[in-house]
Amino acid sequence: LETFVGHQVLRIKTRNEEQLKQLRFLETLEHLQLDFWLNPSAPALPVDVRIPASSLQAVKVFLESQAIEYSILIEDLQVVLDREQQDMVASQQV
Amino acid sequence: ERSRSTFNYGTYHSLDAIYQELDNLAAEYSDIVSKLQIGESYEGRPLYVLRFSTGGENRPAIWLDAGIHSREWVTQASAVWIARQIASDYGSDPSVTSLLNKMDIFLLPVSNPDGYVYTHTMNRMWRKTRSKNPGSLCVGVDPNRNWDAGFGGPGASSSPCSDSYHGPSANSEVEVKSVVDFIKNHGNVLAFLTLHSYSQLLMYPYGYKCTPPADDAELNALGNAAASAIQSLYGTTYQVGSICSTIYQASGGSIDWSYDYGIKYSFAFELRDTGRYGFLLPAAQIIPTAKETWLGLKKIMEHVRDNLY
Repeated sequence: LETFVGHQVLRIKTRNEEQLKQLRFLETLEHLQLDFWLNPSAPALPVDVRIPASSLQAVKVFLESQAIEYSILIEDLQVVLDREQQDMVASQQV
Repeated sequence: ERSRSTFNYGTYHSLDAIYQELDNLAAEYSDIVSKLQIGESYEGRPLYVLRFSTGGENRPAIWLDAGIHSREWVTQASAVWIARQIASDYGSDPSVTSLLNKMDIFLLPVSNPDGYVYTHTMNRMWRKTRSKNPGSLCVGVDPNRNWDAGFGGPGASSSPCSDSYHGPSANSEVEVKSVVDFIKNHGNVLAFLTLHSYSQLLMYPYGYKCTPPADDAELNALGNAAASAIQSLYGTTYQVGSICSTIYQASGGSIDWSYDYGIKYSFAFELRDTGRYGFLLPAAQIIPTAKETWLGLKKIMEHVRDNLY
């Protein structure tokens, strides 16, 4: 079973096409193993991306260097998944 | 026990539990609900469709599917809740009763069962099918890039390792081909509605090109009416537009194929998130999401019922 301890989901708000282009470039870097939940589309729409713990630092440095605004949507993905599992187990017991 | 479902619609379930509930619904509402198998997934799992019908031969029909991207659990959960709602509304809700007296509804709650089982057992983030790609270590095709509509065009990847890999050819995924064949064989499907998540969008064709569809005005007006119906319950706001104008060019999508095949009322819903969990919507939000989504679907279905073509 794949686990996602330390993975974070960032919500990125771009201001213009240039910043979208930077994110599309990021999308091409397969070694970062980024999982775009909401792909770069239009400046008005957020971009949500799951980032493995090993890539977090590099991605955040990149975003900050490009002055691309982001917030943390999910602090630790595994915590959310564990709660989801608990909900299902609790329901089955009921 | 079988006649009184104990299925908890307010939580997520395994594929087996969902399939059992489909049997329960068919047993409990045997006068209007039947379960069909339209094919098998790559790994041999049945593709079950619920048919809601009050008789007649080859009536005009509405198609509704969910879960083509397996990790978007709220769509499969909403589809099962909506199935029970349709069945229990017949005979009591005048709108649903008149709809089913004129048309049939076909509902595929789990379009991608292999992927769904994989999200329960191996990788919760899995989105694609589980087909093997010859010559690649990477598995799976994005089933919503595999339809014969601008196949292989912008917004889809040719790399088997990408989450938006379009596959070796259109309809290469048996999960997609089974739906295409079913709809072609039926020959009288007038609406194609598909549930995705997330980000509260109600979209119509096209995605593979950015030219408006011939029925742009009607689809936009109907989409906005459906979005208002959704918003009326809990205030959830949807954005309405074509795929290309709302998000981006994405080729090989299901509603582009259905629209080009002649199914005018083709819509894709991106269900809610709470702005905090993306597609990992907490189970407590399944029923509110299903309820509001049903209001939007019903608005579209009523329009189809009153505008057969």
